[in-house]
Amino acid sequence: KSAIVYIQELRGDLRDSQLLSCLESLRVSLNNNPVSWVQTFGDEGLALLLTFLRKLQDEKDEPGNNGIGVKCQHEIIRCLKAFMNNKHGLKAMLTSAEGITLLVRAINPKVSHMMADVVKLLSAICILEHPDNPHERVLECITEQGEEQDVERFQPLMSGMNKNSIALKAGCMQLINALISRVEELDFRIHLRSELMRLGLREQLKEVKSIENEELRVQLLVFEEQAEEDLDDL
Amino acid sequence: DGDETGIMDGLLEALQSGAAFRRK
Repeated sequence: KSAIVYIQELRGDLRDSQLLSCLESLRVSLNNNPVSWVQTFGDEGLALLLTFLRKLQDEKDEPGNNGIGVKCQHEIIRCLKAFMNNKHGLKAMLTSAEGITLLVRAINPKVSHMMADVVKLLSAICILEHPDNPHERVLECITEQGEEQDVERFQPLMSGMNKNSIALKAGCMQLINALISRVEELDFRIHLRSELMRLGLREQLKEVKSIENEELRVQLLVFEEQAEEDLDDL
Repeated sequence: DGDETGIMDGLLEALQSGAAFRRK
């Protein structure tokens, strides 16, 4: 199917199961076609994906949600990852008004496998060398989302660390490291670490240390080394 | 090269290995 056909399908009135199968097929196409195909899908395709994501997120607590909505959300996240795998897609996502906001909204500890993918994508956005400082936007969106939900801004990350999924724990640690490491001011890096410690990261780190996993070990080492370097500088 | 693909894969790999955090 061409990119245009997907755009037409996404514009139509898709039921949940139809949407899911369209998204699954779109993800395969985004992953396997040349960049020119992704470019044709472009801003318009991205806007449609983001509109669906917002709609599904708004519906998440409505009764009768049978889980397909969550599957569709996760599939959109996978499509966004494939879409952002080249400069054109990445630029389109970064310049979209709601892209990062909606990714941050998808940090949902109730859906561990989706949250693991989301926090890794956000970590990647944080470490991008870009004049707009994407890590600042990610942090702003996390702060706004916390205010909207009336919870501490890093509480969802701490809930993610609390889950049994090692992929999710590693993803949360990556995002914490990515957010802190990109901050230029020493004081602010120290502030962010103490904010996380106050929310329970200290206990989480102890638990992480007891888990034998290479991915977690790497992230723990990064966190501790950077904290030590900052304390030395202080 | 604007047509380069695999950017996100590269970033995710650098994050996972810790290479993304090494101070320059």
